[in-house]
Amino acid sequence: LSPQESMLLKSLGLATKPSPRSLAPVPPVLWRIFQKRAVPPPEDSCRVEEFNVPGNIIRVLADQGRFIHRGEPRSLCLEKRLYFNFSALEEGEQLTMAQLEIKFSHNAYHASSAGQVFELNLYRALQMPLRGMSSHMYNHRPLVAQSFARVHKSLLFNLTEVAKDWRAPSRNLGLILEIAVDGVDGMLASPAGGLWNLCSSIDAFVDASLLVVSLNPQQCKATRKKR
Amino acid sequence: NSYYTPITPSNLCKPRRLYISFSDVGWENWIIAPQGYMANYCLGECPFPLTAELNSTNHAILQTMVHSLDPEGTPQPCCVPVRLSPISILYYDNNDNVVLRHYEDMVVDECGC
Repeated sequence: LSPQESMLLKSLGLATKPSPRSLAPVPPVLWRIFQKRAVPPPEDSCRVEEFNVPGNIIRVLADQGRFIHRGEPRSLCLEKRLYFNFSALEEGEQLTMAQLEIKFSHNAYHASSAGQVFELNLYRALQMPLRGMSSHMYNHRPLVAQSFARVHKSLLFNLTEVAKDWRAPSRNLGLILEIAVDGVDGMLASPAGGLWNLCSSIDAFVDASLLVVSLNPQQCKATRKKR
Repeated sequence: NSYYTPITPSNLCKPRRLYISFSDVGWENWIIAPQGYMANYCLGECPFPLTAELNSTNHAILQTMVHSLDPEGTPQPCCVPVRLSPISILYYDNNDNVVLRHYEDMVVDECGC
């Protein structure tokens, strides 16, 4: 890099010039905020009005965890480790909000599971997965426990306090996501014979991502001056 | 791209157009948007007497007076940005995350002495 380019990157708070390997689509929420801020620029660019929190950096971190295939109990439609790489957050940045989004490809209300209720649980993982091990130790007291009857396109969970813990790499062990059919076996005999797969709605699961808002006080001097 | 097209033909202290093109600095593969932006810069004279539209400080008024009396000894006041705007940049970081970042004081809106 030329000295000028290094200086310019540094002034933008970037230690190096990013060299992305894959160009993920821009999350709609970021594109909307970006467009809204283009004209006129916000009074305070160190606050994210859309979430009403301080912040001048908004990142959408892709989930890097894997599916867990245990097969038991059959009422468990989906079990997945969620892991978000927090190394992108720079030292001195203050995390002010973290919102987990679980996306499905469409709103699904599967006729065969009419009235069927799903149970979603999020657990704090207690260890990183070891190669070849299928057991995933996790804290059995769920961080989130929610039931829903209709698979919405997107489910949002506020994980700000949990995510603050993840700033320390040794504490960033991720989460375990479980979605189960509430209280029954996942496969029921249909009146016409054969099996109803009550979990089929969950097949619409697409991915999980974490929207993280943080504030870099160094780049928000004006705010500091105001304060 | 730096080119000199004064907004009003005058050598008084005013914003001058400066467009920063991110592809010019070879950043187009990691910056998603914008492709560039109008940063502008300040250029021009701060002559005696300073008129109101030159956004001058009291000290600048004093300095132009001294300059008019002793041009060799005391320079004119500087023409500097007095009102700036932020910009937002959408980009990919090294972990392929999409980042929206806001930067304060990136566009010169007004200049003053």
